[in-house]
Amino acid sequence: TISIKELTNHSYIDHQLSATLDSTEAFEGPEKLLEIWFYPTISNMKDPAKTLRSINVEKWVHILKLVQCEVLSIKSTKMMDAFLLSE
Amino acid sequence: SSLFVYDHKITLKTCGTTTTLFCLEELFKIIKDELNWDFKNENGKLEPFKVFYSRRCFMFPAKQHSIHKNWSDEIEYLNKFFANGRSYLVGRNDKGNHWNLYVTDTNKMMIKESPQEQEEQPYNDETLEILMTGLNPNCAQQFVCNRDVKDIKNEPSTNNNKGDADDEGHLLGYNMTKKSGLDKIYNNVKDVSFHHDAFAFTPCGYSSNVVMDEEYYYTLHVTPEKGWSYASFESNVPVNHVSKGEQDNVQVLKHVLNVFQPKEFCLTFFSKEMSNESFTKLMNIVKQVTSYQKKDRIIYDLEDYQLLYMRFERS
Repeated sequence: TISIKELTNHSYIDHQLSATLDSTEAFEGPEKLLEIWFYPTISNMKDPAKTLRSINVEKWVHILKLVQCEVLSIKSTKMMDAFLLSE
Repeated sequence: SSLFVYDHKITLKTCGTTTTLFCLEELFKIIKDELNWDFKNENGKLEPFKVFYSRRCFMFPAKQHSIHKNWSDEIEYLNKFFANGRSYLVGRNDKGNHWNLYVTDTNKMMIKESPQEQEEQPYNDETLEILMTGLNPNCAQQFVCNRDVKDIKNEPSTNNNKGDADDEGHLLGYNMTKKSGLDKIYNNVKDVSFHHDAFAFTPCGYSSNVVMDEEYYYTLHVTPEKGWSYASFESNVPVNHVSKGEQDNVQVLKHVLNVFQPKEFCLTFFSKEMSNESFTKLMNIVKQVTSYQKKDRIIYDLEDYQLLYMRFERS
């Protein structure tokens, strides 16, 4: 289960977007789901020191703008980064 | 919408009229520039390890942008980028509720270099997705908040504030998760780590990401509007692992259905093997969801994955 501390441990949060976002036009339910496995595992990479998680947030924000999404917040763990997006 | 970034893969799930595939060119350019990863083959096509693109058919396809209005246009676009892609239309083509899938052949050159692969994936890499329409109005109402949107667009940005709880959308999202019981879908008997992030949109709508055991996620997206209400649940959490065998994906499905009580739902389940315990149990759930009638049950052998697709309507 969750505790209230989950509201205070984001690795990134955009309060301005959170306060101003209006979803009135987001009428369509079904989502588009894109999954890309660049490598089967981290051990396949030539240099595991640099991975997708090495790409900085600003670059992801730029990529997501092309999708018409903005980043509301991010939770990071040892193994992954989970982005919560607009739309 | 949600994005999950692992060291070696991404999962991007986007709602509404987003233009998901328009990120591909820039995504691969940035990956080449930043990481020196170049997946182009001698024909100029991209060959990463594996690509999946899927969606249920839209309720309002004409309102989508550009290629996303039409499945065949999306496939043509994907084929410009990727080598060895193929597409499937799953379910009844004459009904407005089928499901579409595009998948590339696995780049087996990478597997040969990875003898430890099986050791690194002890939980069989499974993904369960439940797509629900016609939500019970009382259930859908839990995801309506009607908070005020502030007109502060010209004020300085407050991005990247760590440890700041002063955020109404996230607070209401948190409350919706608690109230609906969506934080208790899995019996976390193993007491693995649990990270939650949710947001309540205005005038309505809800998105949440949960990360369990640092590496597995489940994500929910809800558009509760009467007339086109919709909810989705997607998870790669290995239920047997986190529940120490006390729970299975049938119980997970029942929990999710109980929260939304949809008129109709379809489920898709990907696993490496048909002998996967969850695959077998889900294939035989008809007697366990007695309020629903099975309309479709389709199994695809996708080379190195097995796909189960089932669609149900309330009796």
